[in-house]
Amino acid sequence: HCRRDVLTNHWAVRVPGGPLQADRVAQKYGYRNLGRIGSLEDYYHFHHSRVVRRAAFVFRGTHSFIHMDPQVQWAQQQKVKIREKR
Amino acid sequence: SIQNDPNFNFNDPKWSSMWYIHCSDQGSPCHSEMNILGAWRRGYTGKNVVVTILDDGIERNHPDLAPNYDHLASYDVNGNDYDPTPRYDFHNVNIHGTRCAGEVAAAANNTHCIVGVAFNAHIGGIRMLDGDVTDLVEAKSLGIRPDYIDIYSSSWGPKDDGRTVDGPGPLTRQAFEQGIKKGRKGLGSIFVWASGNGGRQLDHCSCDGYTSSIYTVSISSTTEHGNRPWYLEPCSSILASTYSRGELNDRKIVTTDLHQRCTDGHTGTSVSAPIVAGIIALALEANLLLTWRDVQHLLVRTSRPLHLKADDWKTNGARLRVSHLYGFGLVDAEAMVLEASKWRTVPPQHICTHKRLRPNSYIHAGQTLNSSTVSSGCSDEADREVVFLEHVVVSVLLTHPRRGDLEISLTSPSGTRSQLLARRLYDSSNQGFRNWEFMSVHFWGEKAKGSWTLEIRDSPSKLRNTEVLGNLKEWSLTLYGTSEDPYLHHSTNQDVPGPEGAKDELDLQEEEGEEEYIGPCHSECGEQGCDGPEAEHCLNCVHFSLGRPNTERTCVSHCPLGYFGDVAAHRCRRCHRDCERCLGRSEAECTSCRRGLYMNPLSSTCVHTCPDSHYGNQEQQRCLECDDSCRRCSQDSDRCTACKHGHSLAGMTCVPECSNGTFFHLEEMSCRVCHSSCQTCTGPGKQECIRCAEGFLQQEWRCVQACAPGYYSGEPSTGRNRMCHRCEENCVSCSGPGTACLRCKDGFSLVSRTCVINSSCNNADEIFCEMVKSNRLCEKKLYRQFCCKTCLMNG
Repeated sequence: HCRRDVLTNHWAVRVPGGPLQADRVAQKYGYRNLGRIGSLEDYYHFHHSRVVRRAAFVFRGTHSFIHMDPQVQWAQQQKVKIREKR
Repeated sequence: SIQNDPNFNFNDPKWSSMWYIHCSDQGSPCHSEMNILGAWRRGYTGKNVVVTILDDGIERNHPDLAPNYDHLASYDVNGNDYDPTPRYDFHNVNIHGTRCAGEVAAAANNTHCIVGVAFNAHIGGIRMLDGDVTDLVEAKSLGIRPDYIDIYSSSWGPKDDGRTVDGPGPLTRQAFEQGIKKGRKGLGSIFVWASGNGGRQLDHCSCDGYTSSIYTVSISSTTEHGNRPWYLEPCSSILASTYSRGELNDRKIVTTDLHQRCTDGHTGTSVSAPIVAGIIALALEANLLLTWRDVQHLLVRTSRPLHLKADDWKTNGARLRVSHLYGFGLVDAEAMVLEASKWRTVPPQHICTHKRLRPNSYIHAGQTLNSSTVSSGCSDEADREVVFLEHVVVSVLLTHPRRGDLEISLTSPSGTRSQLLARRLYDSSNQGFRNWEFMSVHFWGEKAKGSWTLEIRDSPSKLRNTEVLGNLKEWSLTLYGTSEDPYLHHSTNQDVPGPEGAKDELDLQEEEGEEEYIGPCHSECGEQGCDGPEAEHCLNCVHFSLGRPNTERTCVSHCPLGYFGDVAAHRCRRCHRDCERCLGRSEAECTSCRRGLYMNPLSSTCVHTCPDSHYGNQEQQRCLECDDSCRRCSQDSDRCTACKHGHSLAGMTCVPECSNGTFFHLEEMSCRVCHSSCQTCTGPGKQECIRCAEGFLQQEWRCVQACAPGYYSGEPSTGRNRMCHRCEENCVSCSGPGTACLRCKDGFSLVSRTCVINSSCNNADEIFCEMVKSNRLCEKKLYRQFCCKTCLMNG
């Protein structure tokens, strides 16, 4: 019943300094900033249209450099979670 | 049971089928125990309260939802816009949110379909299940307009297949915490959650981290006749239950459906969570200042076991009845609004976290492992002190070859045993639990101080190698609660006012009772006579009087438990608070102890925790002596948990400590020699060393005289052996850690003392290589294959 992780082309990114700063970081690596994650301060939802929508492996490319950007405190590519209606 | 009320005789066509709200069918027994009509009668219908449904969207133009639809309580996380309308398809897969929304806030008296529990509440929908659900999607959904939305109702979760253990990710955890801290302008968002539907898969909802979170109100279901529905999965975090559908001949639950229709096909705990969301909306209308914890307290205090059938109903140390199937029982909307209207906010939540215990004990197949800790309830830290419990969380780190064979329970100082995990026959995972948090509400209201015992039982359900043992590596206890009595200034349930007029009738009876009584007195009355026929009417007593003088006094022949007879004064006097029976008031005059306490033979007092070398015997409620070699034991004299000097613990037995170079052989009950490479060991094999003998180095789990190829000799940490560490990946020999490779595997070249793959890239232009170099990618293991060789060759 082992299940491989399925990676999406969405990222959760922590960028202090406000939404404009987050927009700049997103643009630098080819992402689109889809706004703040709920009410979590400094956490933003980034989307990358040139990364496969659902993949079993991490795709490396220039977008991967976001993890090394000094403005970025934390970044995580989002994995699919199986959720069922009750 | 309530007969049909003419004030609430709605023209909605399905109103007559809503048996769980009113009794219109004279021929069948009524099931109005959720008292929703009672709350409506008192004027509470959810006005100005905002509820949203986190699901696959809601049909906002449904005639039953449109009047109460609130676009500010809605969002489409899947489409990233403000319209939560579900995606329509041929198979109607996205019906769920619309069905849940109708339960909460379908408009009343509009001749269309049904009536929602809070039919005047605002209703919104957050569309988030119709796409890839990720941690981000969940966190975003739970944090939408927290100052505007009061209640978030979620009827989904990880798979209920009896083999999944899953919960909120880091962002969602933060979203919950933010919600309860800052939502509703600091009062805390209310997250209602449907407990699982994995009954047939023998699932246990403690394996769902959402429903077992302290921040969610976890809701279960019962059938019309109080039976366990086929889908119900038990667990200790369920707070309360509502009616749902779950038996073939039961009446159904009706609600709104896609395409502006109505349905009676809705079932599962998805029925129950929105019903409770609606009832909480009624309570919030009664008192908008309720905090998220007030709401949980209200549910605990007002939900009732009634006729709900379960084998495990028990009364905890705070006299609350609770079950693993239904929590504290069926919700009672009228009691909720009445209590809410006069509620005083409970004292601040204190969190008392205990140090992680590292028993590192093996769990033998067919046996039970016990591990205990004594809690002071953090009594020495004012801001953390917990006296009265709310939630209790146990975090467990254990390894096991078959997770589904484990059963975990926790016993509180008051003696309440809560099952944190039942066996799950379909769970064959060998992953164990990695700091998984189990939560129980079964200790609610009890005192925190005393001994807590974690019990892990391994019952192999299928053929497996029982020589591979589970290991409880770590566990910790976190107690949530208050330092003061949360109900100190509250009236009790019995104080809930009855129907208007009842009090006047009582007054009248008292006034009429002023006339002198001339009938016979009760046999317990003394020579001064009486002013009525009952024992409460005696003016003095033959044996003992019980209760406060001039108010609730009655005459009794024997004093009840907790009292002793003062023969001289003819009065029953209270024993010390720890005694069940006693000879006098003092603590040392107890003859038996109240539940959860044990008679200490050394001091003749009742104690929460027995002294060293003793254990608390539940049946006798006494501290009995442990076996000679045990310093501490649990439940039985030979179940040792700590040993006296010169002995060490092997399972639950204390065995003599063996000298260096020997180990204790359990079968032969003697010390035997370790392998020559070991200084200390757990067995005779060369892979069972704990420390290596002089001149040996530790490599993986063995002691060797020299490091093997691919390993280098590293410095030991204090008091440890010299170690052989593995060289970097793809390196055949090295001189030390990191970039210290001397020779690489075939297919790799040595560049700057690291091994990079023997391939060239044709797309590594100058700018690209600059970026690789400026970010020092080739020094990072993850990026070492990233055109490093080409870039280095290009200078």
